[in-house]
Amino acid sequence: RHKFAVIGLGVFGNSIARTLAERGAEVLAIDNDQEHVEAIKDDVAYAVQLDATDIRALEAQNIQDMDAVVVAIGEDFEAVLIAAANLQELNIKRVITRASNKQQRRILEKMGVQEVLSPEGEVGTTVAERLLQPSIRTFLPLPDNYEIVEISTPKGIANKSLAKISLREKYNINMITIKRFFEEILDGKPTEVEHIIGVPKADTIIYPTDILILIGKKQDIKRFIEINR
Amino acid sequence: RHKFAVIGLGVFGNSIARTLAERGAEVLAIDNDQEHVEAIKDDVAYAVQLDATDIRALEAQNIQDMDAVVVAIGEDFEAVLIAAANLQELNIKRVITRASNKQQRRILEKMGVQEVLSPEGEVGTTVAERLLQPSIRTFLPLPDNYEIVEISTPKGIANKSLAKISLREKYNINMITIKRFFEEILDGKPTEVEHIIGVPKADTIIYPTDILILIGKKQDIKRFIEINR
Ligand SMILES: Nc1ncnc2c1ncn2[C@@H]1O[C@H](COP(=O)(O)OP(=O)(O)OP(=O)(O)O)[C@@H](O)[C@H]1O
Ligand SMILES: Nc1ncnc2c1ncn2[C@@H]1O[C@H](COP(=O)(O)OP(=O)(O)OP(=O)(O)O)[C@@H](O)[C@H]1O
Repeated sequence: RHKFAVIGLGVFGNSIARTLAERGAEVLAIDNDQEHVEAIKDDVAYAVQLDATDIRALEAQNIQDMDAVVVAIGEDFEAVLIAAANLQELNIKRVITRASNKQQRRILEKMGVQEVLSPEGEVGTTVAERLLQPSIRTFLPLPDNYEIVEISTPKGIANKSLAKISLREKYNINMITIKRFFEEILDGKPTEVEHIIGVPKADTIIYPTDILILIGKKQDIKRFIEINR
Repeated sequence: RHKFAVIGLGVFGNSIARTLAERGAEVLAIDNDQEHVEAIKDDVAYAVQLDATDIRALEAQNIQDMDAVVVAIGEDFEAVLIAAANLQELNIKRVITRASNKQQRRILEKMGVQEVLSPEGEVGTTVAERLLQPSIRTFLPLPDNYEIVEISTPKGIANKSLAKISLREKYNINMITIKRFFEEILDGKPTEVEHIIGVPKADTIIYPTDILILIGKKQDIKRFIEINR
């Protein structure tokens, strides 16, 4: 069973600790603020109040036995650095820290911390992409300007068959799969439930409410969306 | 040309404003802290100090002309709510707000704000997934327990051909594409550059350093990784 420690129980640390615990991992949640410890103690294996800049306090919790430790402290960057240094001194197998900007990231990398996260920065970039291209609901960037995207069905191709739309011949795009809503009875009430419709075929008709999962070059996907707006 | 306003220039708001500006959008960056306005003013079209809870101040900036406005204020939730209410009163086409937790999200949705983001929460869940399954570098969740994943090549299949690995027959997984490093000369120096290797074929050999992009059910992908650890 995986053992993880999360240091810092703000919004970020809390969501990591809770998600890990929900998925069955053994979680040690740490914060120097007793209220944050209290708020999580029923949902994780162990919740402890301690100051992560105190290496003895960390050692007393057997933090060396952890598979990985996340330092999710936010505002106090000095505390992030000292906590990271303590964890390295205790030979923790895997240390993941938070950074608010490029300078902080640079310092952590120089210290040898290889996994650095900037939650607000990463989501900020994704949000900007979604603002610029609202029909792209999510995307996975790939090399050579390729990307996998999840897009709402452009109006111009709704109710047409895949053969008629000719993604590959006209746009050089490949369809991976389609997400579609089906009305089902859940708890006695009709509910819209989303499903994957398996391997799409030439005669598959695209509904206006479908979500298409595609792979292609950024500019080809952009062109496909704009031509069919 | 797209016009966006970003209210609140903490780490989150800053990365949204800067990414939008880098991609050519016209950005109005707003904060009630003059230092934050100063720090960004050379990188966006307009940077203005004002209090977003003051509807007259927002109106004076012609914020009604924006395609979308993002409220990226963090700690002060009351300010987020008042700013959102102001933007709705000014009939802004698209309002995106930040929320720190489920209760805040619920209140914003009850107000009719349809796009609510929790950057720390979203990344927290992704981080937890990456801790639980370290060979999964990134993933796109889909309905019916399917997912698209980016994984490092499991040792057990390195240097084998796709035909020999038989992803579909043995594991019910489909390969979307492969990311591979190639040595190229950049600025006169040999550099590892990552490329997509197009449509993988039956005789394609998988290198130990390849990154595989796959689609399949979560449990089948987990089994594939564990059998070939
Ligand atoms: N030295 C320390 N030892 C242990 N916990 C700490 C230490 N310093 C700060 N923390 C805790 O880290 C948590 C997160 O830090 P903080 O609230 O400063 O960041 P934040 O940016 O608001 O976080 P988030 O964005 O995750 O809500 C807080 O609960 C705080 O009590
Ligand atoms: N009423 C307001 N009008 C305009 N800007 C505001 C208002 N209230 C707060 N802000 C600004 O919003 C920005 C982000 O808020 P804050 O620093 O409280 O959140 P944060 O959680 O630290 O943000 P981040 O995680 O993005 O760094 C700050 O720069 C702050 O000056």
